Amino acid sequence: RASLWGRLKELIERKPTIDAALYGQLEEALLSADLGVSLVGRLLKDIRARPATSGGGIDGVRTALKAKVLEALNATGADDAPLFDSGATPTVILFVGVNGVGKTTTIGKIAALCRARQKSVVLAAGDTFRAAAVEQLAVWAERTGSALIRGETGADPASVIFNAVNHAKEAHADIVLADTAGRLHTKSDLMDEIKKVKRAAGKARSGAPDHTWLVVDATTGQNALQQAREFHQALGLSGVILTKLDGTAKGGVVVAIADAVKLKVRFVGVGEKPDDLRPFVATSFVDALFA
Amino acid sequence: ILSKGFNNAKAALTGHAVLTPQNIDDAVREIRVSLLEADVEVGVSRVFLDRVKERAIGEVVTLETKSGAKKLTTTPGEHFVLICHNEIEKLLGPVEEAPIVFRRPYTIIMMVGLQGTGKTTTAAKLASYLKADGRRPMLVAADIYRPAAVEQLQQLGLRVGVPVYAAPGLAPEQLCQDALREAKKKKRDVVIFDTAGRLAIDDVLMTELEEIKRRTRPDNTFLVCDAMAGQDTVRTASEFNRRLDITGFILTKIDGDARGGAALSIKEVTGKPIKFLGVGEGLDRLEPFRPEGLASRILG
Ligand SMILES: Nc1nc2c(ncn2[C@@H]2O[C@H](COP(=O)(O)OP(=O)(O)OP(=O)(O)O)[C@@H](O)[C@H]2O)c(=O)[nH]1
Ligand SMILES: Nc1nc2c(ncn2[C@@H]2O[C@H](COP(=O)(O)OP(=O)(O)OP(=O)(O)O)[C@@H](O)[C@H]2O)c(=O)[nH]1
Ligand SMILES: [Mg+2]
Ligand SMILES: [Mg+2]
Repeated sequence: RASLWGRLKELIERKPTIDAALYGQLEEALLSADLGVSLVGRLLKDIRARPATSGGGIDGVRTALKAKVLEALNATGADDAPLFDSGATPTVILFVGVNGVGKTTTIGKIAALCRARQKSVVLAAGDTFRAAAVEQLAVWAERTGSALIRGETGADPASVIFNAVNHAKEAHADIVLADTAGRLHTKSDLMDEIKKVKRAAGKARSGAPDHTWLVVDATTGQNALQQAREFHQALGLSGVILTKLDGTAKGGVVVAIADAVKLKVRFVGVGEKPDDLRPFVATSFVDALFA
Repeated sequence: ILSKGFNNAKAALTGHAVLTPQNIDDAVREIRVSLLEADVEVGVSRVFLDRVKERAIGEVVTLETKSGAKKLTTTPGEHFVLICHNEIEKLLGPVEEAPIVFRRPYTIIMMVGLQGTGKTTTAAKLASYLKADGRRPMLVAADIYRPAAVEQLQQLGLRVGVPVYAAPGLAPEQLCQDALREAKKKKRDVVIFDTAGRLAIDDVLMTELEEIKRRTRPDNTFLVCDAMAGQDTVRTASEFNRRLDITGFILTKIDGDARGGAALSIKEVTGKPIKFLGVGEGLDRLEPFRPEGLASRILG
């Protein structure tokens, strides 16, 4: 089944002038990638406002659009502190996000990445709520040769993170990856809890966590923008992890997130295995968006 | 609470005594924004709004011909919004008398869907719901891939007080077949297969589901979808439907603030009914579907 851009290309080839109908098609293609109606409206408005001399026909429009999307993705947010050797030990990374997006699996993948660089890893089982959450993380600990720090079922997640960071300090471990329970940003008690978890990391080691990453599912629509806003306001995020990009969803909502909340994507998840993780490369992402 | 789109639509029609093809266009444009913000798929929004427009214009015509005998009781803006609301409810409904097909000596429910949508949790919720309804459900741990998936279902089964069938080392299609033998033995009358999350484009895993279906002939195949799903949902839902002929779908995480437009898209494209809504993580957080609430939410 031809991609939307593929069909668009056919249309364009039959009709080399840029008209309202063509812009309508461009709008639909961008909307289908979850960029969101207000961002798409702005991008197309900027493109139409280009001087007539910028020419290039439809390819020119496409190139200009890609450049605009790339601009939105790059022009924002500080570059994250380096993953390794950022000075403080252990490096502490907090993973947050709504239910089912891939936090636990992503931690497993990041652990594998660290272990491949001969770094010692401590996993903090901060999801003390969901059935078999700790057992799930335990499998990843075993798979990657990482230590696991857990608490009692129903224990205070902040105490688990606190203990994990302290353990990592004592063991001179390089990195602590803190898993947390999935939570909807609309639940104020759960948002209070995650703030407490973050503070606990800072109590165990001053300045921790070094990274607080929001995990976002590529199949999510406009709600991801709201998730980013709420979690950022509550915690101060330092980046986004986009998962499930191996599916057919394009994850375009991260462009809206970069544009509105000024947060960059650090890694993308492309499958369920330990090595299914890639650093985010904005140009490849934009190429895939316009494929 | 009406979204900006709705208020703009009403505003577009303020000062007009009657809906005309011209002023309807402006209102339609505003509603389109609202639907897209709600994650209704682009093509589905277009088809839906064409239908609304046709009806609105049609109603204008009937009002005009009866204008001697009839008086408008609402403003054209309110009338238009009412048409939209009504059309969405019509599309999302009708509500079924019995969301689950029951059969003797047991009925089978197969849960399918993308990764992380809430299949395992919803399987347990269904077991809890059926048990409260006087039935004897059994859960089947057919996800042999995800770390601790079997443990997750076993823990939930304990919590609900429902047996969980697990068989380490068996392929899912064999495991599900064996589960039916176990159900007969234990006189369980509802068997719920919890399957692994998978991509609709994963041919090997989609074939696995087809094989489970071929061997066990489930009476109910529920596609479990996340309420926050975006534009691509249509593609995955139609593929699951094409390969498995789903009997309905369940929308989860409705307790968040996602508008849930994916539900409209899935319904429009597959024609299959919405069966239940997942409204929380607790095992009692499952509701049979009612269109009115979701319609208002999608419209914003
Ligand atoms: N295809 C694919 N599946 C993924 C990816 N990342 C995670 N998953 C799957 O998504 C499902 C949910 O992953 P989890 O890691 O349990 O998600 P979570 O955010 O920890 O979930 P909760 O803790 O319940 O909120 C699992 O089936 C994972 O295998 C990815 O990049 N691609
Ligand atoms: N808030 C909320 N959370 C839900 C709901 N349904 C499921 N969840 C949560 O969503 C997450 C994923 O649920 P699972 O049941 O593990 O999802 P799954 O589809 O079985 O995942 P895979 O087997 O990996 O594909 C868990 O954290 C659940 O508690 C719901 O209706 N509301
Ligand atoms: Mg988890
Ligand atoms: Mg599951």
